Amino acid sequence: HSIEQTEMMELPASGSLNPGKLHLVSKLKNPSGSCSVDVGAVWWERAGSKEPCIITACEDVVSLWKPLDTWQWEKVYTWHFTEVPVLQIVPVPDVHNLVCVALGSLEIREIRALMCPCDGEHGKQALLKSGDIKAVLGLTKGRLVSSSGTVCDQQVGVMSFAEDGGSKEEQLLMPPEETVLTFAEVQGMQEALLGTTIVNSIVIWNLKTGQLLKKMHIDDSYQASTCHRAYSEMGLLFVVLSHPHAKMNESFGSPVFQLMVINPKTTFNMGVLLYCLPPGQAGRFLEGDVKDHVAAAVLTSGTIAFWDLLLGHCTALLPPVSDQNWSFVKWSGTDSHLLAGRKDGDIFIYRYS
Amino acid sequence: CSKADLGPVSLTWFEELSSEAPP
Repeated sequence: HSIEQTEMMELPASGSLNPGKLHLVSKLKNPSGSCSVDVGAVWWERAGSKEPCIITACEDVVSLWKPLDTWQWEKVYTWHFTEVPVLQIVPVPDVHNLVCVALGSLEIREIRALMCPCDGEHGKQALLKSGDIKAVLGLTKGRLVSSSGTVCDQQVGVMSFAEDGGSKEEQLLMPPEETVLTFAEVQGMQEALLGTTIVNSIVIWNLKTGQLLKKMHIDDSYQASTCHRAYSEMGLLFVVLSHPHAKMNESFGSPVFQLMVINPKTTFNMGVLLYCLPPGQAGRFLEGDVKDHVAAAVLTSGTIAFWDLLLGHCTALLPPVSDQNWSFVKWSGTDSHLLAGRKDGDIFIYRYS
Repeated sequence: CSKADLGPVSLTWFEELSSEAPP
């Protein structure tokens, strides 16, 4: 077992916008030096108490880190993947001792469940799904939704896990006649699920009955949009989308996220707000995550940018540390921290206030 | 654009769409 020392670092001040919002609290140094692909958080229960742990993924290894005192971390378990590389970590909310991973080269070929080790035992893993998998997302109440197959034989299914990560069952949802690329839960509506499709539609399912409730075409200005957050208010559906292919606009800059409003009854929709980079900042959306009213995105420039979705503007910029570009960013599902990773495998944990 | 452009809204849209959609 290796123990990594916590290192308090000064935030890079030059070029930072409101750096006071970000406080580096801890760092996990990658001892292997191999290419890091993702990070996530999981609750690990041992001897009756639950601890918020970090999961890191390199192409061939997934590691579980438990917290020690004063923000130090101890690597307690690793799962090895020699045949198919790891693509992403898929946290499953409301269950403990379990995290899922998506494996594949360019597209997802397998989804596996990793069971965190109980006292004196080894961590186990189980194959949940294999094939041509297009999208996967962990949902509240210990559920996992995925879409697979081609548009002709597309299968959309939801698996359910027990709170301790045990037993699972799968329910099929009615597939739309378009390939589903991403999923998003509708906040506060446990039975509602959204999907975005390859031809820029948003679909809504009833998770309880498996019904496809609506398919709505949205603006064609931005292709391959990903839905990061959805909520319903006053009979309208609000969605936060990211636009990887959005181009710089002379009047308002480079749009990275967009808030759209949809009337699910009529399918009429319109853009409400564009979340753009501040003047002088270049780059497009590479990867990002939204939690409550804060959105974070890694840009093609290697900087991480933050937006307050209520205020409507960029609130902080985190430039590359030691000339190493950021490659991924995630909000922790176990607390309010931000997990930021670099290609060299080092993970930085920030408090955003 | 305004809210009126979105057409009539319903607070119970999810239940209504569920009762209208094929099972």
